[in-house]
Amino acid sequence: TAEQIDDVELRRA
Amino acid sequence: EAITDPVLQVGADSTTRNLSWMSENSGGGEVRWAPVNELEGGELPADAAAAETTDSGLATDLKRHFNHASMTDLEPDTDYAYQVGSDEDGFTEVQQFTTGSSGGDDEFLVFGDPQVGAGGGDLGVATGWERTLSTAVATADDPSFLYSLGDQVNSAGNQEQYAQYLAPEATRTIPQATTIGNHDVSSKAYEQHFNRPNVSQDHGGGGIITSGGDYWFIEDGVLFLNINSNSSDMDAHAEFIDEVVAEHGGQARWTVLGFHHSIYSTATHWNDLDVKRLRKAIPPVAARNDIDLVVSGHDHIFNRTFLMDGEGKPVEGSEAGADEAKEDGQTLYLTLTSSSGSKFYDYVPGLDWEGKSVHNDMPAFTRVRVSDEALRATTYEVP
Repeated sequence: TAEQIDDVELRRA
Repeated sequence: EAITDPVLQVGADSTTRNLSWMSENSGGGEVRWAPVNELEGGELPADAAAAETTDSGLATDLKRHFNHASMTDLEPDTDYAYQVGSDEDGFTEVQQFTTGSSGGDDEFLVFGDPQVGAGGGDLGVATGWERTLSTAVATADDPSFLYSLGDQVNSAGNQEQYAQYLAPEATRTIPQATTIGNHDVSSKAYEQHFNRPNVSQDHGGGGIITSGGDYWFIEDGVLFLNINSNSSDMDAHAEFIDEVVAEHGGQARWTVLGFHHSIYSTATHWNDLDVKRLRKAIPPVAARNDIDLVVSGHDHIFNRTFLMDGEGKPVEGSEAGADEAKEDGQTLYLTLTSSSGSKFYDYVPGLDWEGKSVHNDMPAFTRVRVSDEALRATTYEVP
């Protein structure tokens, strides 16, 4: 089972 | 088996898929393909599309022969079937893959250092790679391709390690792209096993018995630049990136750069001479080409930076939170840890660029979801 360790959403300002 | 090590790979764009395989005999190699709905009793129809090899020759083991070929003019959102081989050697069993959407929401999976063969006990490492890969495929929603960031194998010319790296079923059913790591470079086996699109003849090249070559492709509406960071000619890498972005950046909604040696890691290699050279050269090139995301491996630890500027400094106010809003010329860097668990390196705290590190010696992978609005990178460990 995979466990989330990071999450980032990169957008344009 | 007369045909071994078949690998489905990305092409120059989503209308093309590249293939490579090893064969017992030389010459006459081809790939045959057709939409799945044209299969006849599970077999390709007589009038299936076919393409001869674009490159072939004696393999580095001096026994087998390597073969490269491409399927072209593929339609989006379509299930295809294919097989590779030759009249003399016979053909592989029919395999299937699906092409992605055209400009919608997409995703791809990224892996650091499988390095099959490292850490003692080939079997355990190969099993770890297979487990992470299959877990990642199950976690993602129809990933368009797999992206391995170098050191696929521990010993560059070791064909058993290549066979183990390539053994998982996903190798034949989901296209992959690879990066050349320091453990892959010292043999032509890398160039033979992988059929990369748009390989530059003038940038990042290998030698007579070493592999290399900067290359690029467009997938998921993203321009992917991939450089051979074993090559220390930084001016050549910069020229490659400048030229490809100038020619093709307008065809993509995001730009991603991949290379093996992370310049912003938080582990042992951060202060190596080759890494320091890259850390000086890459940031200004990334900034002037507005590269959005850089993905690397090499240091067997996971981290991400703050948004970084063209001088290699963290952008003021960047918090390394769940949302990062970038101005033109700002870049986020991810360092991926081992995807097989074959080895891990010690955490080095306190480096300027560290936004977040995870250093608990677990294999991991990163899932990148792509839309017009965002690149979302979600990283999972596989205990």
